[in-house]
Amino acid sequence: HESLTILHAYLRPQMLSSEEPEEYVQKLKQTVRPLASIAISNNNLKPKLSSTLDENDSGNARFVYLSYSRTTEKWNVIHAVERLIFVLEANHFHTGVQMKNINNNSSRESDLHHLPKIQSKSSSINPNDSYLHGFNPSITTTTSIDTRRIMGPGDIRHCRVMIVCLTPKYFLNEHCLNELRLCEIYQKPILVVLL
Amino acid sequence: CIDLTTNELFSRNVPILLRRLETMLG
Repeated sequence: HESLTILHAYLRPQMLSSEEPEEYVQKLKQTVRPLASIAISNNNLKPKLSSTLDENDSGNARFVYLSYSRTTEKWNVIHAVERLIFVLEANHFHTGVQMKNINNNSSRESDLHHLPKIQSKSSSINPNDSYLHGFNPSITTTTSIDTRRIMGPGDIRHCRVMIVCLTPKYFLNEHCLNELRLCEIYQKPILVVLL
Repeated sequence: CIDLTTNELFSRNVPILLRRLETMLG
């Protein structure tokens, strides 16, 4: 009924014909009837997001897919993405990038040994920020001991949320468009961040 | 749309991003 009201409010001013309002409304009802039946049938279905899967698979319950530019940018987007991945992982979101420590030491200090090197213009980050969980951008580190599984578009169906790391160049990229389409197909919510 | 284009914005806005994620994941 709300949809009908919206349609009516939107379409009525654009009508050029001199139809009687009642006739017009009846036609509109006929038009939206298929939509109503779709809505009813969808309500009878189980949740179609991957949440059904996720409930049985704790690995996917907090899986966040990151869509970002793999092509050459004016600056190194990968560093910013790695920084974002680190924060997400530190806050118990899964990005598919597994950072394993050779020393098998779970202390925060040891985490500093495998942090990605951040190339930043300024060091205005406060390392005491709670969400950083020990992240210190001033430390120069290597990623050579990381064990990483690179996520691809095929993983989008398993994620709970997709974060699109937009840059002006990536916004125009076919890769970005494809991943947004997949996200739409699998009905995944999207968060957009600007890098 | 969350702006993370500078270190300062990153520090300020990442907590917002995390909160939104938590909300979306319920």
